[in-house]
Amino acid sequence: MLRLTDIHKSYHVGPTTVDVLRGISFTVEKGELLSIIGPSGSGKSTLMNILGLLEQPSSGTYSVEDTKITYDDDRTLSSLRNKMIGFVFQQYNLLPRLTAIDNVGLPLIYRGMSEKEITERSMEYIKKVEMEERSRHKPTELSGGQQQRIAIARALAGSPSLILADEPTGALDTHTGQEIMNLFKRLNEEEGITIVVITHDPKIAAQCRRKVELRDGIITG
Amino acid sequence: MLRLTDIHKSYHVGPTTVDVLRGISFTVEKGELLSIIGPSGSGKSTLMNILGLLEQPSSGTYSVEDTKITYDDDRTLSSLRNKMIGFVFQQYNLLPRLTAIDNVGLPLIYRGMSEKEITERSMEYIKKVEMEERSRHKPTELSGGQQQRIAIARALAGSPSLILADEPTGALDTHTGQEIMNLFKRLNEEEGITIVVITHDPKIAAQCRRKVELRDGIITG
Ligand SMILES: Nc1ncnc2c1ncn2[C@@H]1O[C@H](COP(=O)(O)OP(=O)(O)OP(=O)(O)O)[C@@H](O)[C@H]1O
Ligand SMILES: Nc1ncnc2c1ncn2[C@@H]1O[C@H](COP(=O)(O)OP(=O)(O)OP(=O)(O)O)[C@@H](O)[C@H]1O
Ligand SMILES: [Mg+2]
Ligand SMILES: [Mg+2]
Repeated sequence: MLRLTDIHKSYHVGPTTVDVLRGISFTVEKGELLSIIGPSGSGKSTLMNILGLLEQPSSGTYSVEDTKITYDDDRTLSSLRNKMIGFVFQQYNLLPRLTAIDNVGLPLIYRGMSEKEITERSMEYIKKVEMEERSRHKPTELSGGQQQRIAIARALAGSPSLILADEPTGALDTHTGQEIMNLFKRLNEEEGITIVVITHDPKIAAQCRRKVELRDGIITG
Repeated sequence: MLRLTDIHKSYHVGPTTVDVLRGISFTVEKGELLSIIGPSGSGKSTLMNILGLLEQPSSGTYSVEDTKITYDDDRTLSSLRNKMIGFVFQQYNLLPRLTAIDNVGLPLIYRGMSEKEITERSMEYIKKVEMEERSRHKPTELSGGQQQRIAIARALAGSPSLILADEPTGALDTHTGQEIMNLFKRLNEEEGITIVVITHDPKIAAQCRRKVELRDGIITG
């Protein structure tokens, strides 16, 4: 379903070149529940940005459903991304001036749903992450773990075929984090959603059927 | 050293009142290494904001070194805070337009150190968190765990007598997180710095000499 071939990604910081991804090749099959693990700074979030069509590799090929991504038309790229992918970002990226429920409903606006349908669906996913008592709070009126759960609800509410989750349990206590993993496993098993989880937590990685290990920008396991 | 007596804290969200801390009393002794644990939303960060003189309780008393805090003079409060406390915030709060090294050096500006001394001291602490290769990156050019380590270096560089660290290892892999705990333990044992660590990680809490358990805004253990 998603195929990365010899992906390189570098950034320029003043005169320096930082080689972040140094030749990544792997495939994510439809319906997989996969974890990406590795030390801080090894390139996991950068890899997720490329998988999510948010960043272009410096070289190498990325194919989605056997179609090579060409990066020349921004609108085609965002339309594909909005239809297909739900993101849980490492720092949540919630809109500070919208309430929790309006943040969750934002991706649904592009789907031609009525306002009533959007509200119902958003509330349904807010309940799945146990945040119904805080649905009218703004992000600054939520704890770190509550913001993370709203970001998760937002990623799921649009029923995407692919979920890319960057440290989705990082701000959660063990019990709440496990609830989120149970939710991901259910969506994966019952609805066939492909899920890629970046995590530092070996207990979370162990619950994914496959584990890709990144270190210094290359796959080491 | 720090004494909380019957602390209550509520917020207003529209017509609703959210009672976050519902009668907290405890003491942090000089030189302690203490962990605060509890579920997401239980009030840990709010408690830390009160300990750190960043927020005023709705009722109850907070005394620092036997002096009751009165909250009427903002300048006395910030001066006390800047002299005494180093913060590691749950979402780092780095300044996006400064490089990593300039973020670390920011609290030192108020101490009358020369520019050369500030740069040397900042680099010393950047090395302690293994970030010397990224000292000229801005926060957006750093990974999540790298930003967290810069926030930690910034908290420590001013040699505060109290460190308040909110999930300081949340974005770090197990190995790097342990390096940070080793650093905290060294500072606590060798320099007598009082350290309060909010954490979801039982392995981190187990390394602190005392554990305070928060649940629904009250101490339950
Ligand atoms: N915009 C950028 N400019 C320059 N360097 C960058 C940029 N973004 C990331 N980097 C560098 O690329 C490397 C990998 O970053 P990335 O965010 O992918 O790491 P990560 O594996 O997600 O780390 P963490 O576990 O700490 O979140 C880091 O060394 C980082 O400093
Ligand atoms: N400014 C605010 N206005 C309204 N409610 C708030 C505000 N800040 C926090 N809260 C509420 O207070 C409660 C405690 O928040 P706090 O950030 O202290 O939790 P926490 O224990 O740090 O959680 P986490 O582990 O998720 O970081 C939460 O239910 C949150 O919704
Ligand atoms: Mg990352
Ligand atoms: Mg918190």
